[in-house]
Amino acid sequence: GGGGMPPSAPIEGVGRVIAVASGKGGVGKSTVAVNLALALQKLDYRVGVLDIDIYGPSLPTLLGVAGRPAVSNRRILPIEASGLRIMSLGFLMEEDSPVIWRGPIVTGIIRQFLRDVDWSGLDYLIIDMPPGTGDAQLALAQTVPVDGALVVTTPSDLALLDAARGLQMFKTLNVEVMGIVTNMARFVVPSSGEEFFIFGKPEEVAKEAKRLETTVLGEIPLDTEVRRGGDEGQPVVLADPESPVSQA
Amino acid sequence: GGGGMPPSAPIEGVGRVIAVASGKGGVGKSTVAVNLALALQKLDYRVGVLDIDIYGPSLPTLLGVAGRPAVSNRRILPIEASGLRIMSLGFLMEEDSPVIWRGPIVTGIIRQFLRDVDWSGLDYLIIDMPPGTGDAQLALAQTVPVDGALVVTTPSDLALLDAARGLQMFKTLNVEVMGIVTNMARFVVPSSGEEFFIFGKPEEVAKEAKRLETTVLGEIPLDTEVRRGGDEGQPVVLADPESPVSQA
Ligand SMILES: Nc1ncnc2c1ncn2[C@@H]1O[C@H](COP(=O)(O)OP(=O)(O)O)[C@@H](O)[C@H]1O
Ligand SMILES: Nc1ncnc2c1ncn2[C@@H]1O[C@H](COP(=O)(O)OP(=O)(O)O)[C@@H](O)[C@H]1O
Repeated sequence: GGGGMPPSAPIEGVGRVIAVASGKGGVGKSTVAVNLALALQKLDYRVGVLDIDIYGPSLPTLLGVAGRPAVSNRRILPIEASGLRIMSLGFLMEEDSPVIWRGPIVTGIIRQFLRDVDWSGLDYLIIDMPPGTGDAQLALAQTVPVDGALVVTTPSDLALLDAARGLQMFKTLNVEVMGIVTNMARFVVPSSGEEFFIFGKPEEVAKEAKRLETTVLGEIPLDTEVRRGGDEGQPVVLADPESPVSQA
Repeated sequence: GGGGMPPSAPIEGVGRVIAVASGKGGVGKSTVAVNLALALQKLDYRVGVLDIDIYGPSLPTLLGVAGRPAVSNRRILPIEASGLRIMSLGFLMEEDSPVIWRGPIVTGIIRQFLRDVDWSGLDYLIIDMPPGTGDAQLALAQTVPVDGALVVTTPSDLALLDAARGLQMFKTLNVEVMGIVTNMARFVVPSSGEEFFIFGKPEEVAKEAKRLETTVLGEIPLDTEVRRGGDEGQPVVLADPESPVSQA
């Protein structure tokens, strides 16, 4: 990092900060982050979601909400949607205009989202992470203490390779890894019940979890309704695959 | 960019540079890049592939090859695999050790891969891009003239949103967009021929392509064999969905 790094300090008024991550893109981090937030909210926790995928913010689409955040007393107020308090660069930019910024700018924005947004009164703040192990991940880990990280992957070797990189990164940054969520685990043909392991067998994730000294917390099937729910801003709250998470 | 940016200059001895990109992760950029390279090689072109996904290099896995690149006359020699000349950070790092570097280091590595690797004698150099629209994309576009960009997407709104961001970025950086490749377009149940549009309908991509004033070049089905081929380092060369590309 640069000189004069502000010290890491907890976010005022927030119970626990949970990062939903993976080294790999497109494995379902945002989908799982929103589902986890809704599952915790149904258990009557007060939950916020912060999208720090600066280049590809998808939270506004996933929750079907638009709007400009208001500012009060020099603090940015999160947007309210589905009983959650949320923030994303997607609320500050035109929908498909590319953010062509370099690392230091990304770092500055993430610090502002963590420090200057009024997150007070939350039991959980869920952080939807971008792919990779670079500026955004460092900005988070060096700005606030993260209580736990969930790593999302599909069973494919290509995805597991990046998930392992992401998991090892959390270890290096002293963030506790709560476990792995296997997404797109199997496709079941509705009419026949026939199963297809398009992205590989879920056992591969269990093997890799063992090698990385962690556990698989839950499994989500590859399901058209999950994709449709995200596209239409009506996320399908899954039969709580992360239930072990709420005990975290 | 920083001060003292070296001017953009063509890569010595390379015919055309084609970027395979998307704003979105996990849509099949690496899979399509390798398939495109193999399809061009089968047409007797001399082809190289450069993986500039610094945080998640997958080229070594996709082509099932390992090894340390040699250096000769102060130039790095690409690795030879399946008749292609290839380079990736994956050849210089332990397989799952995370690269926790900030933007400026990523930029430096990409410049070295473009300037210091001996790519001479190639008709095509295919660049496998990372997700996002940040340091890596800027490093490429500001270092060498890129002859064309292929944007890969699935039909899902979430993916199309990021694909549009990536496509608009290329326009901003004056890189010609050759078209869009629709990946994971449909899943066909082998025994019954029944079709499932798990990631959405391909027509959605055609609509978006029209809005973005470009065209859909081809479609690849969601197919277990494509994933298996990538995981096992034996890429399935598809029935050349990109054939329009070779006319590019
Ligand atoms: N279990 C699932 N079944 C079907 N589609 C899914 C599932 N999980 C995610 N998707 C879809 O896969 C794509 C990637 O998901 P997303 O949450 O954007 O991943 P990430 O945040 O890792 O990039 C999206 O189009 C999403 O709708
Ligand atoms: N047409 C396809 N059918 C089935 N699986 C695919 C297909 N294309 C890509 N995949 C799988 O999807 C995942 C993402 O592909 P990858 O090429 O790594 O995407 P990206 O480079 O965009 O991150 C990998 O596990 C890959 O094996």
